[in-house]
Amino acid sequence: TVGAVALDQAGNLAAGTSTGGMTNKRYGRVGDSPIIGAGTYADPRCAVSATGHGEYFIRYTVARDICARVEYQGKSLTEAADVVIHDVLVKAGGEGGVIAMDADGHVAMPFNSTGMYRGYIGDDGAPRVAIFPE
Amino acid sequence: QPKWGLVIHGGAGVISRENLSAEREGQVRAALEQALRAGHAVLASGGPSLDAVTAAIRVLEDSPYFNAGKGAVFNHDGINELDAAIMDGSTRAAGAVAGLRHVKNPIELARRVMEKSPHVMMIGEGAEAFARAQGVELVDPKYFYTEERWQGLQRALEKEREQTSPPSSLRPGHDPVTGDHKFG
Repeated sequence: TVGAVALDQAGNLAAGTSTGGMTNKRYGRVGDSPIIGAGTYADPRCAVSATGHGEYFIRYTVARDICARVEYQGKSLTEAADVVIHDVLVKAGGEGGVIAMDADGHVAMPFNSTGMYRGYIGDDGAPRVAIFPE
Repeated sequence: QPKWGLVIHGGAGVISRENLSAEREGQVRAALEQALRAGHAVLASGGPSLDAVTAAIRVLEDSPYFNAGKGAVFNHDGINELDAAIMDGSTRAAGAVAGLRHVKNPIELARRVMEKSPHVMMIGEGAEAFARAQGVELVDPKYFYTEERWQGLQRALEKEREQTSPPSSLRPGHDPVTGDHKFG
């Protein structure tokens, strides 16, 4: 699964996700990536793209849950994303991670798996890429 | 904090340092950087976040190193089935597609669903008919073939034959070659 979230110079957020699904899947199984609110979500305050065990991300509407915590509880993006990935999802048994941005340009990239291919680039144009929890 | 920017991911799972060769890691990192630069070019020129997201994901879809587009995994029948979604935060407009077998860049079709239809989600043959109507690039399914993903399916099928329950379709696939425990 791959994904991106962006904040443009006009202050608008967007999120996108694309995937090949799961090896050996059957019966037209669909994961969270194309499900708005589960694997992909954006509103004026928050944008999220997820990657992980899709069934859990669908049941816990992970992407929307993170943005709802920002919207209704006034949580910071980092706090909201960390709670959902490291607490809610872990307790449920779901594995994976998200990338997220808010309207102020804050970035969160939490994951509870051993690694997540990920990267960030800001207005300085310097790309930063990571795989493991470094 | 930056005034604008882009974040990407290329999948999560059991990615082992021992099984990720230096060569492979370099290739993955280079592809991620290429995607970041593609999105950054859009944002730096004042382009919208939707264009930046689309540009970055297209790069990752065209790379054989990630489970999307060119590098997609195979389903039980040896077919690549692709899904994608995109959402505009400023308007909450959204587009999603699932079960595609011929669309080279599913993120592009998801965006067409969002911008050129009154709907949010299309699947399977209907989605591909919409792609043809929109002039979205279609490819022979052979385009998506990679030997690594094919062997991954063969190992999953073999493991399935050795086990009786639960069905392997309910568990994430594990690739012992890359150590990459990929989820959908």
